[in-house]
Amino acid sequence: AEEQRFKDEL
Amino acid sequence: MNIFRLAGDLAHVFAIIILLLKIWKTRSCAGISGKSQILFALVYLTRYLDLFTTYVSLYNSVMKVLFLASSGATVYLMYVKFRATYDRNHDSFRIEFLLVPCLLLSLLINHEFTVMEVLWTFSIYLESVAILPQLFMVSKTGEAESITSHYLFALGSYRALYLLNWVYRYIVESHYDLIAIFAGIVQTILYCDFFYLYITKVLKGKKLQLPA
Repeated sequence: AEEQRFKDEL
Repeated sequence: MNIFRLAGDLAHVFAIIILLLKIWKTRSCAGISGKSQILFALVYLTRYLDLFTTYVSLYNSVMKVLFLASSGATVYLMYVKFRATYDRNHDSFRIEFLLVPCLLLSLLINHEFTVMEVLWTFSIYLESVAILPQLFMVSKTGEAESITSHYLFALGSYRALYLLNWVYRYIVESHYDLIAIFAGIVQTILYCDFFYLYITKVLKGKKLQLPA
């Protein structure tokens, strides 16, 4: 699994 | 998009609408913490800076504008239009004790040391504690109007539903964001005792009375 910032979330 | 995130966003919108209606209909912001509302406005301002630079979807842009506009309107109603009804004495939480640690933590722990990323991280950390002045005010006054408790329930549910959304995205998309998850868990835990009181009291038609 990859750790990342969810850019599509509010 | 998944059902948990959609439900979370709708609970968030519902909370904001409840609050605006309460203030507008009763023409009073008694029992509401203006400091928490200032912190929420700051959360949206620092998180949605990319509103004009990054287009994700119509839904995403509309919701960002809605959150920015509604938080601004709430602060305006509380500190300008209905300022006479603002209970300054009970809204005494020192928000600098929240702002400074969140700022320092966002400089230390972030995904990328850039202005946008640090501000986004600051907004995530700040959002997790932004409700504290409101919960502090309810504990000081010892009670809350039922409309205020519905507002808090919807607001607390939004981030709890986001936790389910992150579990879903971890399972389905095998992606996760530890900063958002950690802050979201803290944020939801802060509501736990309120959730308990809400379910055991308010839903039974009683007033929300905190043990003084």
